[in-house]
Amino acid sequence: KVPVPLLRRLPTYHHLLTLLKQNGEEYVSSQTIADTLNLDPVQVRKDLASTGVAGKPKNGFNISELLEGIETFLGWKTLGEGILVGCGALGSSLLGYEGFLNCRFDIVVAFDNDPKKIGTTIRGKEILPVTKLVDLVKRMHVKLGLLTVPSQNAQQVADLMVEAGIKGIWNFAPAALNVPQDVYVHQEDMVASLAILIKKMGATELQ
Amino acid sequence: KVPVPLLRRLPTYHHLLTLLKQNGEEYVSSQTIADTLNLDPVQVRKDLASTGVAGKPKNGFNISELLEGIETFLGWKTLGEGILVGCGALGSSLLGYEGFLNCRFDIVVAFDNDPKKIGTTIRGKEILPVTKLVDLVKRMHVKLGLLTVPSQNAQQVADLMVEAGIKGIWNFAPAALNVPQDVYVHQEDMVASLAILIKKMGATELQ
Ligand SMILES: NC(=O)c1ccc[n+]([C@@H]2O[C@H](COP(=O)([O-])OP(=O)(O)OC[C@H]3O[C@@H](n4cnc5c(N)ncnc54)[C@H](O)[C@@H]3O)[C@@H](O)[C@H]2O)c1
Ligand SMILES: NC(=O)c1ccc[n+]([C@@H]2O[C@H](COP(=O)([O-])OP(=O)(O)OC[C@H]3O[C@@H](n4cnc5c(N)ncnc54)[C@H](O)[C@@H]3O)[C@@H](O)[C@H]2O)c1
Repeated sequence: KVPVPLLRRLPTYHHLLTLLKQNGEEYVSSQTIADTLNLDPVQVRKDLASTGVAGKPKNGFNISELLEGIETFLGWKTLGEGILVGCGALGSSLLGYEGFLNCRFDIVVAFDNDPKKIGTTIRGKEILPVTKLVDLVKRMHVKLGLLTVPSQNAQQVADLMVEAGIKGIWNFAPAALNVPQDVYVHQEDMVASLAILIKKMGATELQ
Repeated sequence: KVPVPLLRRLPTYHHLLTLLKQNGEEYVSSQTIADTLNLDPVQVRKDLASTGVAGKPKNGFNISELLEGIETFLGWKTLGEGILVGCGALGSSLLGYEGFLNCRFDIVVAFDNDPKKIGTTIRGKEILPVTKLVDLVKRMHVKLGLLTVPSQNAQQVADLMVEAGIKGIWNFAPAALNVPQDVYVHQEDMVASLAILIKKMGATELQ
């Protein structure tokens, strides 16, 4: 079982390594990563070791090797595709989110049920009618679905995804979903992040 | 130091308790909460105990008391206000997010630098010019800021927030911010959530 804090930190390292590589760097030390991200160097060394990639005493880590190691460890190599249903404000922002490009996650097709949106292009993706979801997704073998519709429509959309063979649903709607045992739902909850932020700001700011 | 998983679970209880209360319920048992949310009953009992609210042997917990206990524990009572800068796709979706209403968090004013947006209303909030941020936020004593502008403008907006007396920044842009010691930044990172989802779906789905 992989600890969730590690799963949260590795994408941050990946993001930094991508930037370093774009700047033409070839090697990096775990100390540099720790300093740049304001993290504990012992923790960073432990995290990088879990990917199986070793650093060299003088040069540190080969950046391309480390990127490859993180991507394989996180399973990004194979699950690079997803579909999105609900191209409203949140959906549009996710369609264009540059963070997904860095980790090679691609939203390959987007669906909506609003006639004014169907047939248009949002952030470079063509919007298809949700009536075509089951047929298309089955044929494309995509296993991951982002759900960004209003809560009252969330279950109905989840049912379509399950019927299409989706095995992982990233649910942004604040509504609990009923899905079969073999489908995993990740509930994205901004309110939980807000709670953490407020707690960390601590009592001193509440004056 | 409060464990982060607890900070993530408590808003979920709060959301459920709010729905129960709206349905006219007065009491609830920790077992019911555990069953409804598919959680370990021992964990739920421990979590609720941390808010200092005690249940009664026959009836269980008084729902209003428990809501009050969670809100006080999380600091929601006092930090109910925030500002938002960057009313694009993501910002608009956060302006209208019903999850914030449930936990009594209110985005009291929103700013942008796009002349086409300034003076309009998005999801019921009037969009003000970012040039007015420092003056207004100082006078309103708001301590929390949501940052939803493109990465290249993130630092500049953070500087304005700090100058205005903001002490907690919820940063959605994938860019590291430089802020004084007494300002806390919570980096929202969808890619981390994606990594967790992909890992939890496990190898079986990758075929
Ligand atoms: N989890 C979070 O942290 C978070 C943050 C913000 C918003 N949200 C949630 O995300 C969801 C979307 O929010 P938004 O602000 O983008 O709303 P929105 O109204 O702008 O967008 C919803 C979109 O879904 C489409 N839609 C509705 N029913 C559909 C269906 N059956 N099939 C296909 N498309 C359908 C609509 O046409 C619209 O384009 C809401 O549930 C909201 O609560 C979650
Ligand atoms: N963290 C996450 O998980 C996540 C998910 C999606 C998007 N994002 C990020 O959120 C940000 C916004 O994304 P979006 O899709 O809404 O983009 P967008 O282009 O739709 O919106 C950006 C808004 O910011 C405004 N703006 C730009 N510079 C400004 C300034 N200096 N002062 C005030 N307003 C300014 C623009 O006018 C626009 O309205 C981006 O940085 C994106 O990478 C993060």
